[in-house]
Amino acid sequence: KIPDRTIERLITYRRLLQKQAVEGVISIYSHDLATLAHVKPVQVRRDLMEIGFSGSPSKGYGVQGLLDYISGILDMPGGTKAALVGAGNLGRALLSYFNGRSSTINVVAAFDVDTNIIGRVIAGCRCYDIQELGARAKEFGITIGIVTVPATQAQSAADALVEAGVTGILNFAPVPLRIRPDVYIVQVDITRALEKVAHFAKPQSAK
Amino acid sequence: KIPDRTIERLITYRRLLQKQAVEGVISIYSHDLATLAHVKPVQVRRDLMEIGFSGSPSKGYGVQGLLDYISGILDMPGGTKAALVGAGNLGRALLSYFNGRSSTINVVAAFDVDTNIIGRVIAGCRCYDIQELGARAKEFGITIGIVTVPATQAQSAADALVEAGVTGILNFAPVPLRIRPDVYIVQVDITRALEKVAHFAKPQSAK
Ligand SMILES: NC(=O)c1ccc[n+]([C@@H]2O[C@H](COP(=O)([O-])OP(=O)(O)OC[C@H]3O[C@@H](n4cnc5c(N)ncnc54)[C@H](O)[C@@H]3O)[C@@H](O)[C@H]2O)c1
Ligand SMILES: NC(=O)c1ccc[n+]([C@@H]2O[C@H](COP(=O)([O-])OP(=O)(O)OC[C@H]3O[C@@H](n4cnc5c(N)ncnc54)[C@H](O)[C@@H]3O)[C@@H](O)[C@H]2O)c1
Repeated sequence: KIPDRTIERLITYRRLLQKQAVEGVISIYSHDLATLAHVKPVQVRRDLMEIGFSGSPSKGYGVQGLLDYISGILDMPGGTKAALVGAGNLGRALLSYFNGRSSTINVVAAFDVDTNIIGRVIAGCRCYDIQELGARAKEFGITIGIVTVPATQAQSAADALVEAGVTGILNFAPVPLRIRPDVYIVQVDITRALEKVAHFAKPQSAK
Repeated sequence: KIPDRTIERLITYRRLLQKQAVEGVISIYSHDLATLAHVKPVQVRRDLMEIGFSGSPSKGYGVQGLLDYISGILDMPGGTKAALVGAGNLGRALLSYFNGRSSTINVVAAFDVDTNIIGRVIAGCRCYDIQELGARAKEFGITIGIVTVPATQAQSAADALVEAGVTGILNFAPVPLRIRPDVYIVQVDITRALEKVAHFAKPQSAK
């Protein structure tokens, strides 16, 4: 298993390489990729050795080849299908944004308890009753879940996702989830981020 | 200046203490707070010593007293006023959520370039033309900014915020901002979080 930190850097390298490819750059040296990624050149070389990619240091790495290789490590062949639970304000913003944006991760179904939302199609994604999560997860091959329900509902939404067989959860509710250790959780805590900015922006916590 | 990690833990302690206060709990021992916060008890005691709070370990800490003390450290007396730049899908979801939610951080104005959005009031917050950011920042006493514009516009939005005098930025655009070192930046990268979940949810990156 590749460590968490390495995966984060690979995601950064991929995003940078995609930009290089769009700008027509054919090859890139490890020290140039390192500068763009704000890491040391030795870190880039160590990461690429860890994933088994050998470029010729004298000519640099082929941008497209490295890009494809990293995508092979990061992505699931055939793509990843996600369910979004809680099609409220934040959930709908996420659906609009991710609709068709990624070739490997697709939000294929949304789920809610609000009868005004169930049955709607939001940014190309149909919203079902949460009761149907188990059946739809099997039907669509859903393996990850996005939790955008109110804090008080987050644990039950997560439990329903795990029950439906997901192995990864992206949680936006500001509560820690108690989940089986074999399910991978990433927490995005927007409120905490805002509070941190507000604190360090104060004059006396000056630099 | 209190280290970044300590501030993150204080934000966690405050959230937990708020919940305890709501549930009518009067005092709490450091080891109980530590358990809730998923840290070691010695870490809680060290953090509270660092901010100069002395409770009596034998009776525990007074919940309300500790809560008020931590808020005094974290918050700006008189509150923090924020500007949101880019009142699109994500921006509007943030405005709806933070409207009146916090007593110390308030989004007091939004800014956009889209004439269909400028002039609207979204969740109690008026949207102005980005050209007015400087004048309005002075008028409202805005000290932090939230960037929810497209990636290609993020640097110019951040520059406009810094020009208008903000000292902290919460950036949702998936690009690193090049900003003066005395402006504090927190990056929330939803796309990276989703890609990480998708990777670790794969069967073969198994646990
Ligand atoms: N909107 C933001 O900018 C923001 C910021 C910080 C944190 N958050 C967090 O994100 C989450 C969503 O926030 P929001 O602003 O979109 O809230 P919201 O109230 O607009 O949306 C919540 C949605 O979840 C649905 N729901 C409730 N219980 C459910 C259940 N058991 N199963 C399925 N659906 C259920 C509701 O019907 C609603 O559509 C919250 O936990 C909130 O704390 C949001
Ligand atoms: N929506 C999401 O769930 C999501 C997920 C991941 C990342 N993001 C990032 O968040 C940002 C916002 O995403 P969104 O989905 O809300 O996009 P959006 O297109 O819905 O909204 C962007 C808004 O910014 C405004 N704008 C453009 N240039 C501007 C400028 N120079 N000054 C002020 N306003 C300007 C537009 O008029 C629009 O209202 C993007 O950078 C996106 O990459 C969003």
